[in-house]
Amino acid sequence: ALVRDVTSLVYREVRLEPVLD
Amino acid sequence: MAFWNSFCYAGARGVGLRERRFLYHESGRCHFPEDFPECRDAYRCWAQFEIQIASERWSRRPPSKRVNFVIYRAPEPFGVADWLETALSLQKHSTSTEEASVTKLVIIRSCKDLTEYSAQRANLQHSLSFLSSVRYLVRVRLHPCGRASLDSNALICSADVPEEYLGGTSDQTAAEHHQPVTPLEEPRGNVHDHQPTRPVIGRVTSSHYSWSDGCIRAYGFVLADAIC
Repeated sequence: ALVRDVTSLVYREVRLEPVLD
Repeated sequence: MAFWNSFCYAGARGVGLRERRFLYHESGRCHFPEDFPECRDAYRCWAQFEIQIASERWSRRPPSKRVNFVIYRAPEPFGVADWLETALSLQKHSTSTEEASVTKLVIIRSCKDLTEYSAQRANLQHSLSFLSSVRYLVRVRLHPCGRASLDSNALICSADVPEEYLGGTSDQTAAEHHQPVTPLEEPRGNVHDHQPTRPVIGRVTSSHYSWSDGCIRAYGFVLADAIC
């Protein structure tokens, strides 16, 4: 997935991992 | 035993809000209110569930080994009194607003429960149409590349953009005539400049540099449909 700050236009790539107990 | 332990038993916080948030972030637990944006009812439901689990664990111990909360005069021994509402305020809340009975909240704590709930939802989808619009959130841990931490409330977007998102989906006349809609490029420097060009699936709630991991550790919430 990609993450973008609210005030910026730059996307950063992230890896998602669900946190479940 | 330090003298402030009795205050902690009575529900006082041992550290400040910022330090407690950092501790919760390092241990991977959820922290209120940053980790639950606009989800106060869901958080209350989850906290009640936690209290129930803690009280059951407490009652399973032999009576001579239990902490006697009557001696310590703890009003809510399994919750924290400052942000959890007391029983009196809960009664007031339930009598004043009846929204809590309308919205049904589901707590899913494991991957097994999540798959069971998805299967149950898929079975009920044919009979009950309103369940198909249920969207539930999954807490995720993010692994960003680079060294800069993410802003809180940053948008998590899906990497692959569906075709209908690029073309104007609201334009029904174009869909009827099967004309390809060219995506318009907005001029820079106006309001539309900051609109995300990809479908937003979640939000980042907290992000810190973790000294135990040696890298950026971030948490957030995404829609469960985006994960599965």
